[in-house]
Amino acid sequence: GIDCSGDSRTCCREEFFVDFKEIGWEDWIIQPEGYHMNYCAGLCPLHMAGIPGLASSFHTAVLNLIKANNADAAVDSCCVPTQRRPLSLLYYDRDSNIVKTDIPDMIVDACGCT
Amino acid sequence: AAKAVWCPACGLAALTPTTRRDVLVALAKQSILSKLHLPDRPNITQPTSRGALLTALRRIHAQQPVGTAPSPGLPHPGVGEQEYEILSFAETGSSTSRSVHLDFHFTRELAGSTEILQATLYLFWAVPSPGMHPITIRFVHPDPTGGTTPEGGGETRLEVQRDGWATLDVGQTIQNLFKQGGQRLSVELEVMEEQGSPLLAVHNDSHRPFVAARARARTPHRVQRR
Repeated sequence: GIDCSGDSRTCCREEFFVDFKEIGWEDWIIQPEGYHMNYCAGLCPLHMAGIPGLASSFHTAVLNLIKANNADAAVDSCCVPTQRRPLSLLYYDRDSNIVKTDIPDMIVDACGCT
Repeated sequence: AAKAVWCPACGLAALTPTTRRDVLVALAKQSILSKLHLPDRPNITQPTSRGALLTALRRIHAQQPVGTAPSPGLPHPGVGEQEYEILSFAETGSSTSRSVHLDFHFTRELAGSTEILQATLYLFWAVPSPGMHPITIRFVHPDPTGGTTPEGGGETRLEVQRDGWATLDVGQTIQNLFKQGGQRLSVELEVMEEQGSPLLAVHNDSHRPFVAARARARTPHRVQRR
């Protein structure tokens, strides 16, 4: 995946950090101090469909076949997360118990065109 | 609009930086709360003291050193299955010279949507004289009228020999409690003799009794191959 830079217009990963102290959540979330959420932004021209990240996927192959065989069925390519990882949280629940869990697929690590 | 259907993030580019930030923060909040099955952020009125938390974490790590495999027989989490580790500290109820009452509260979200993989009750005892000291432990389930039924949760015996932490497996007890829709585990500890009996440390913050549990989000349609 590509990280967004100042003049980049094609599909890339934009970093976005939510500071738990800034949103007033530091009293119930013990760790970490914030959430590296990140998101995908940018353009996906048709010729970029399926790259990077999803080039070898079954879905990409099917979409490319549909596009090649039937122009009417062609869909726009879209900039989406292609790689994500869990967010580990240590927090107080409503009964002041301490809970640790890994929430799957919360942090966007890489983006690509569908 | 047609493009936005396909690309959820496309609309963000059209927003001003301040609005975009507000939208993303709101999305982050909503996402965390929904994944934790919380309707709203918890309001913490009585946070656990740092001393109690550190002691509990040290105890758990002392029993399960870093790098050790999970206990035999414990199922491994599958792909996408969310696991929870829960530390619940006791609230002390009525006590006499021979008995102590402890309460552990679990949230409705956890009790209703998770299955217990493992749970251990940790108790710190101070023993005044050497030898074996038997202790009776009763698990009491609340009944619908608000009272308690000692028969509901079972009874077990613990032998305390020296000062320090004693542990007891309470996995099945908590699982049964959750199955019955309960959220509160009540424990009654009774010593046999009044003189020379071990004392349970309940008021010392770093020796506060606690339950350490591992739970897994219950999947509604799990298929098992026989």
